Amino acid sequence: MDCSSFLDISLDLNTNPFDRNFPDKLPKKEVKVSTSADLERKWLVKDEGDEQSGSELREELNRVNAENKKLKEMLATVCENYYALHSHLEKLQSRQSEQTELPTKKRKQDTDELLGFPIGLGSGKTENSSSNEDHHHHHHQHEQKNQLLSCKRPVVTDSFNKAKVSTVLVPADSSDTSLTVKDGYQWRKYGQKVTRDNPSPRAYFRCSFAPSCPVKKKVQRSAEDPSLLVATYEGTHNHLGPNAFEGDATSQAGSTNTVTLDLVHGGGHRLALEKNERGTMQDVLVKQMASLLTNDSKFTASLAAAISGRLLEQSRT
Amino acid sequence: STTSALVDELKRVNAENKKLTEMLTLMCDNYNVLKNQLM
Repeated sequence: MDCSSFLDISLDLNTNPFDRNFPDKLPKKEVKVSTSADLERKWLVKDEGDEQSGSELREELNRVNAENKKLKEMLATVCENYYALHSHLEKLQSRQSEQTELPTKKRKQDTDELLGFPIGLGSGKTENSSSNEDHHHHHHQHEQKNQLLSCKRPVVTDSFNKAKVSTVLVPADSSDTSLTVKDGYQWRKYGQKVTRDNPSPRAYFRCSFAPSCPVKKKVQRSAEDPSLLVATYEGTHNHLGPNAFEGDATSQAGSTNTVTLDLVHGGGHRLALEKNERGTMQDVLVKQMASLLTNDSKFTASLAAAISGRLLEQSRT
Repeated sequence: STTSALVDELKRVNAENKKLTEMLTLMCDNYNVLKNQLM
C-alpha cells in the first residue's frame, strides 16, 4: 500500500542544508551545534572583574539561549510529525489486524461445522436444554471441541497483537505524590504497591476503556532521579484518546508548523517559524506525545525530555 | 562572582543544547525508521 498518498511524511523542518524533501538525509549522527565550551574555559581563567569579558559572556549566553529555543521548537515540530506518522501507522495496523481477525472467525465457524458441533456453541451462546443428559452431552462436546480447536488453532502471527511495552520518563514535582502522568488518556487506578528496589510506591492503572482496551500503565518515581516519574505502558490502545486529533492524519500533517532554519548564514541559526493554530497544536502535543510512543526506549526517553522542554518553555513565556 | 554565574549558566544552557541536539538527532532517526515502515 502506498501510504505516501495518504500522508505527507516529510518532516517539513525546512532546514538547510538538509533537503526538506528528503528527511532520510537528516543527520544520522549527532548534529554538530557550535558550543561555547571553549569560551567557558576561556572565561574561567580570565579575570572575573573584566567588564568586557562579562558582556561577551552575556552575548554568548544570549546566542546559546536563542539556539536552545530553536532546538526546542525544532524538536517539537519533529515530535508533531512523528506523532502524526505514528497515529497513521497505528490506524493502518488496526485496519490490518481487523482484516486478519475476520478470516480467523470464519475458520472457527468452519471448524464447528466440520466437527458437527452446533454453530455458536463456542461463541458464548448457551442453549436451553430440556434434560440434564442433553446438557451433559453438550458439555462433553464443548470440551472435546475445545481440545480439538486448541490443537488446530493457528499460532497468532499478528505482531500487532503482541503486548508492546514502552517506558516514558516524565518530570514531576517531588512534592506531588499522586503518581499521575497526563498522557491524553484516562486511566483507572487499580492498585499500588511498594517495591524492593524503590522507596516510592508503584501505582497500577488500566485504560478507562478496559476491558475492551488492554492497555495497562505502571507509574513509579524513578529511584535514580526522584524528579522523574517512570511510566511503563503495556499494550497498544485500540481507540483514540479523548483529546486525540480529529480526522485523518493527513489533515494534521497539512496543518503542521513550518520551521525554517538557516545553518549557513551568520554563524548561527536563523529560524522563521510560521505557526498555524499554535495554541491548539501545542496543547494537543503536550497531552498526546507521551501517549504514543514506540517500543524504542531511546525514543521514549527523548520524548519525555521533549515534553519537559515544552513545558519549561511554556512556563517561561 | 557575576562572571562565574554567567559561566555556570552558559554551561547549563550548553549542556541542555547538547541534550536537545542529541534528542533531535534521535527523533529524526526514529522518524526515518517509522517512515521506512510505512513505505
